Amino acid sequence: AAECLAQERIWFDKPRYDEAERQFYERMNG
Amino acid sequence: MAATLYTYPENWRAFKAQIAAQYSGARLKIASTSPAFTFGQSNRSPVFLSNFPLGKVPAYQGDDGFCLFESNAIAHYLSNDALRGSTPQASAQVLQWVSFADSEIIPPASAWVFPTLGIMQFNKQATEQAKEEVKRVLAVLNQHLNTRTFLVGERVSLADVTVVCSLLWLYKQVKKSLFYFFYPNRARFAGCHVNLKQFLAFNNFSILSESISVLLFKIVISLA
Amino acid sequence: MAATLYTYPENWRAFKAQIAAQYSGARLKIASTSPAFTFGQSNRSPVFLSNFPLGKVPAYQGDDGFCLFESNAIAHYLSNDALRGSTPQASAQVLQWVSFADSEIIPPASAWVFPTLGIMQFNKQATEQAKEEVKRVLAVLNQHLNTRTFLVGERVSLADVTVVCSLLWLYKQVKKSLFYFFYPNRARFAGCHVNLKQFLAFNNFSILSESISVLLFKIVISLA
Repeated sequence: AAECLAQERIWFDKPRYDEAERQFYERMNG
Repeated sequence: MAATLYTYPENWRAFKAQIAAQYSGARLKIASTSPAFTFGQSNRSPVFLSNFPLGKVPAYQGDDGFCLFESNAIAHYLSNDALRGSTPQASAQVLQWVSFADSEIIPPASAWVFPTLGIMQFNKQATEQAKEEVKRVLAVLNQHLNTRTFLVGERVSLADVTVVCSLLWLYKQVKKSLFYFFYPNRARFAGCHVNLKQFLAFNNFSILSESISVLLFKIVISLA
Repeated sequence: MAATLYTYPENWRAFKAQIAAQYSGARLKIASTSPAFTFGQSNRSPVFLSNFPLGKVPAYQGDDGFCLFESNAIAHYLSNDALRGSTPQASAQVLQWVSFADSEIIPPASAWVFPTLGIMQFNKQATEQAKEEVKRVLAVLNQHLNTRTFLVGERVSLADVTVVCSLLWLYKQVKKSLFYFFYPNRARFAGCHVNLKQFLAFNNFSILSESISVLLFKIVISLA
């Protein structure tokens, strides 16, 4: 199961992207 | 009284709900600028967090007090049956493409576009990898649209709305490079969508439709 | 003839569809081991890719030839109205928690668990960050479950099935550390779920239910 799981496409960095996007739009919105 | 959608301006995730409301006729007030709503402040208030514990937008509040977060759930709620898919198979296919947009388009599109917006550090290898991923995903869409104009059935559905909105950033930020491995079917599909009146209700899409018509024109030239 | 679900053994994404079928009574044949299906080979065959262009599993094929990919769409299709949410508000809330599981639980849970399975390089900082994210997400679930047993309405829905399945690897791999910032409500919710007969149909859940009952027991002790 672990081997198969390793082939899953997971967005591991999503929290980092969410945080970057949040900061970007907070700056945009003053 | 109309329901309220809390968001910030130019939020493609909120567009899904706004377009759905256009199609279904649901009345929706957009709270995206001060004093109605200031992203970074209002969504941190205890009142907002008691209704929307993640503090994320878009966030929906009905005039009956019904609250919803997660953009796909809001768009689905504001849709009509035609948009959601009017048979069990069609509604499952709509959810299939909605999941596809979130799991296959957004991650590489964000990895490619964020550095161009200055949101994240540019990394050549990561960007090249993201481009290849986007190319693979557009190829899947293109193949599916070889024999179809819409992703599900014979008319616009939430699948189309979600996929087009998830591609918005790419169209706006990396249109030129997108063109070189762009697929005629994709442009046609997006073109036919964004020229629909419901889509053009947003200035965003009028820019998009202009660029896509340009894109379509270029592709016709290139094919010619 | 029953429909076929192509997957690999112990695939938590496939469990959502399997549990939904248990509840709805949909007949489903699981193709997860050779010769019926070999993950890594069968899903690369031209026949499979013509039906499922991403080559991902789980993948569903009805006895009428209807094909579906993306696990949430398959689980939704195999559900009954009770699981999907029987009112517009309930079905939107189900989609809200399904999106929540995919966008808020899976990324940090995978970042934490994959290194423990040896399928990803361990990185202390990334693991600590993932733990904090999981803690934040469990706190949201815990707050919501303070006054409820189920995520939507008064009975099990696809929201519960999806969230519990998305937490499976956490329970199995990092149960102990999960416990220290575990929340009583979460364990109760998961415990009451995984002890339902539909869930225990899978050996996986019997392991899970054992560990959750243990977890519940510990929490009762700790609370006492």
